[in-house]
Amino acid sequence: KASQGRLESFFGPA
Amino acid sequence: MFEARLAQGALLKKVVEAIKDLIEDANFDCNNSGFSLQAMDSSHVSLVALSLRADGFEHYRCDRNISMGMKLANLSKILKCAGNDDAITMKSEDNGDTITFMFESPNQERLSEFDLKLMDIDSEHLGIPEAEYDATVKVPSSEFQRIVKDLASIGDTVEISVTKDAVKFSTSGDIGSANIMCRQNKSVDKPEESTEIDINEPVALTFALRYLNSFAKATPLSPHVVLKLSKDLPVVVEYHIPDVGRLGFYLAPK
Repeated sequence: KASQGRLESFFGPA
Repeated sequence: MFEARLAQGALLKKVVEAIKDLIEDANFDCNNSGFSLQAMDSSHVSLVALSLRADGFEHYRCDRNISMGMKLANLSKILKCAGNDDAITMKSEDNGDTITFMFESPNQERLSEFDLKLMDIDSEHLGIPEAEYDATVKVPSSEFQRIVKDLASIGDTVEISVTKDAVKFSTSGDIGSANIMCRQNKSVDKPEESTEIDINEPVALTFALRYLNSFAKATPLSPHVVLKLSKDLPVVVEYHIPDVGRLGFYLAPK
């Protein structure tokens, strides 16, 4: 089953 | 002080119903340009971004930037007390510890006021870069809601693949598999039924259906939903709220 990434691995802090 | 009056109070009710199961509590940020919120679900897999423009309100005043922390379940309890045709006015003093919601019935015969206690919430904001997406798909929101609901009865994840003529939603699970294809259809007679595809690059990404089903609770806000997809990036699921703003959801791919 594919793992689920977290959003922080795509977007940095504002 | 902050004060904003929304003639169509039902909009606010629908927004909160759409996000309250995804995020527990959130800061509502108010400034001169409008009313907004950014919050992630507890597992940090999805993000909600709401923006309601100041000019979408009948009356809008915000003297100082303020951030009002609210528990969505409590906000929902209060907004459920507003009639669907009521106008809703929100009011809060600078540094106040409550927000007041005033509901007015259309004939002004019934006026009610509810105060909600504000809370301090630590929130992390993510910087979401303006990006050009590989594919943008606009489908009727009710169609999208039906697709993700139907597929969730077969599997846990959906592969969304977009080519220039069609968008395909595929899943598989213990009992079998399913795929649903929506062809591009720029219906002039019934614009609310159109499916439009704007593509730079064919793209296929896999997402958890549980989150997409949660996003689809925003269906009453808009006749269409816009999906923006790029290889290896979170999908954007966007509901445009006519004349007022947008409710966007971001979901990391599998």
